[in-house]
Amino acid sequence: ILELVGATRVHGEGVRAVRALDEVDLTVRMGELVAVMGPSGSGKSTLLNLAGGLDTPTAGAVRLAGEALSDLDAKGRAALRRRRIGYVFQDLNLIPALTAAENVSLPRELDGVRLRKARREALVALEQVGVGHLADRFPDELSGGQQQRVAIARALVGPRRLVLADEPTGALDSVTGEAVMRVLRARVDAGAAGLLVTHEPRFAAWADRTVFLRDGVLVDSTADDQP
Amino acid sequence: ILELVGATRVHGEGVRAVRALDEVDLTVRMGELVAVMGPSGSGKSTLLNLAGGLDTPTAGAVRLAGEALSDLDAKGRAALRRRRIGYVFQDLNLIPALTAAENVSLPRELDGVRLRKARREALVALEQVGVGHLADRFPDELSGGQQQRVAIARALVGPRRLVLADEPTGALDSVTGEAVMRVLRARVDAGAAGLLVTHEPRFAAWADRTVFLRDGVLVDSTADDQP
Ligand SMILES: Nc1ncnc2c1ncn2[C@@H]1O[C@H](COP(=O)(O)OP(=O)(O)OP(=O)(O)O)[C@@H](O)[C@H]1O
Ligand SMILES: Nc1ncnc2c1ncn2[C@@H]1O[C@H](COP(=O)(O)OP(=O)(O)OP(=O)(O)O)[C@@H](O)[C@H]1O
Ligand SMILES: [Mg+2]
Ligand SMILES: [Mg+2]
Repeated sequence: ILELVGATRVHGEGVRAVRALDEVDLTVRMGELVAVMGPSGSGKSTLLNLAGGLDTPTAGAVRLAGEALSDLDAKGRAALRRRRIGYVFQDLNLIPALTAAENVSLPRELDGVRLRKARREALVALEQVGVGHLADRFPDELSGGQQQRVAIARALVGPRRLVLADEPTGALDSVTGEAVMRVLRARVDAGAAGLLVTHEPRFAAWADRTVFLRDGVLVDSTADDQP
Repeated sequence: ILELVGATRVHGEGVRAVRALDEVDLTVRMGELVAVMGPSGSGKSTLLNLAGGLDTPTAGAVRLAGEALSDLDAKGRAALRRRRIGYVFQDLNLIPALTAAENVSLPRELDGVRLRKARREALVALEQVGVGHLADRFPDELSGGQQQRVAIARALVGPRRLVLADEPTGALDSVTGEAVMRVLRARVDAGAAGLLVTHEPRFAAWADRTVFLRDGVLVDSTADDQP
């Protein structure tokens, strides 16, 4: 379970201070996919970065399975991120010097999984999102949508308990996008908690509920957030 | 006027050869916006890279205002790209060490435009796409959608005769996306030729016609391509 309690993030100080996220309370249970929508600049990526321990809140708390992320040291947070949390970043973040399969298997290899097993898992994940045949290409030999699907495969490989996806279908046509959502949904149905940022209503429809951000504040939600 | 005649692009050789674009004929007139749609990996970005002289065709010709791009030397092509052609790349390509305004004014400064005038033009272009207030931020201080709008402003500033936009609204919600399309359309109505890659039918609707790519081949078009 993921819990954000009064999560606030301010960039800069004094006159230049920008309140990117303001007192956000959000709970996401295992097996639940929550969509986050809102205009450009409303705080969606900031919310995902705090939820995944990639950024630290200026105020408030972020808890994963009851444990406050701020109580962990840098090493503990890095292990949690590598093992438990899968990310699809808005700017993809693929390593140009590694092939598609190597990009996907890297988090598993860092976790001590043997090379042959990590590669097998990577090929299965790439196959699931329709780019298995491109496993041995480098990122700059792939189209934008193919690169995005490699990033999705990387986020889903291994025992992820929390999946954070920032516009995972941004560069995809609707047929390819549906295929990606099916894989993401199956992962959540198998027990992970999921947060999906999207501006496409037809993809938000795959979520159990949708919350709306405006200027850093959660202004609405399609279902009651309080259990 | 932009003309592609038998434009073909093959990556790699022998067994690993990939035919990204295959014998594409396409004419785009001044004042005309043509949308390009097609599944992920179908050759859309390849088409835009050839049209803008960023990549050289393996076979066939690309002509801009009657002049074959292959007849120009590297310096001539670079000057043409800087002065006449505006690009919005799929991976944005903003320079992290420059502010939003500096990223937008750079092509003009390289062309010998004085700093104060280049900055004034940059501020107007940023204002048009709704991010004028973020002119002095660096790219990593902006959200994904805000960065995309900076890239669009850079493509439109100055006397562009050809505008190439690869999913310019990919990271934008529909309200912000409409605002961007309005600016792009106005630029084309003022006399530029425009090529727009999008997978969103509602944005393709802003174009005069749409062509469809599948496995590198132009398979369909919403209006007669022959004049
Ligand atoms: N350097 C390269 N080496 C080998 N193949 C390549 C290279 N660059 C692109 N390709 C292949 O060429 C094909 C066309 O790529 P392109 O980037 O034009 O697709 P696209 O239509 O823009 O897709 P998307 O919607 O995913 O951005 C793809 O199958 C891609 O894998
Ligand atoms: N390092 C930073 N310094 C200052 N402001 C920042 C910084 N990073 C983000 N911001 C601001 O915080 C706000 C929220 O950004 P965020 O990236 O969360 O938006 P978003 O909802 O993901 O938008 P998009 O849909 O465009 O990706 C934006 O107004 C942005 O300009
Ligand atoms: Mg974002
Ligand atoms: Mg592309």
